[in-house]
Amino acid sequence: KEKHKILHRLLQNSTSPVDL
Amino acid sequence: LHPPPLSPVTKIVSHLLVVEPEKIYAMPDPTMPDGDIKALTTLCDLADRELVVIIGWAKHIPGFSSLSLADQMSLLQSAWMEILVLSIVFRSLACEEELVYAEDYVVDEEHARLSGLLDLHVAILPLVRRYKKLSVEKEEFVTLKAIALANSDSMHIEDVEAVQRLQDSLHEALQDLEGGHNTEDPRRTGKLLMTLPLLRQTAAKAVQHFYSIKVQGKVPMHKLFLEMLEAK
Repeated sequence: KEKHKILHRLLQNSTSPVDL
Repeated sequence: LHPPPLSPVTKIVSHLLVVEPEKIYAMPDPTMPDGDIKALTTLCDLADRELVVIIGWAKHIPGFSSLSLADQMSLLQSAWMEILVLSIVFRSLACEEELVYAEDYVVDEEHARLSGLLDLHVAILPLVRRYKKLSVEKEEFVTLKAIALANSDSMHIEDVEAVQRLQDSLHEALQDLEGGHNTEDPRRTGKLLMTLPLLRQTAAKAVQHFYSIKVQGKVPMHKLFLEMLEAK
């Protein structure tokens, strides 16, 4: 997980559709 | 007594249509001289921004967010390039032998040759031709994109049954879609699913292409793109 911290963080962020 | 509506779009498919990401722009740096480095820098920057969008999009696929965080990561790490490639392919369907990497970045063979993108161009075009032949529609495209993610054959899945349930629900959505509006070709669902091996081959070539660029170290790459490239 440490190696993939950006993906991990983005997935943990709120599921708000603002990302879209 | 009530005939089915002409184009019944399943609940999942209509949801996928709603959460489909907005258009994205490549915005090549006007201060950089034209050539390989500029083209690849533009594409790597575009891919990095698209990855953020893809991760946001994945969370809206019904059932994806119920998977464990580790399984969500594994699916995205396996399938991200397939999703990127499929998006380019769908944007390029209206063009003749051109690839629409973004609304403002449409590349023909000559441009590809001049900017070091010919290998990528030649790798992606057969997939465009394949989907053109099938006249794939937007409803089918959004469903296939979600199927590519759920069906990414990651070796690291913890809850195989949960991922199987996600695959089943998306497969069913595709079947319902075809059963509803394409009764003249009962094999259409199969035909669409049979495009996925070529998508995987094409994505593997694209990953290879960008991995060798990373190794050469001449093109700046953002952290998320690097992270996903290294996960492959």
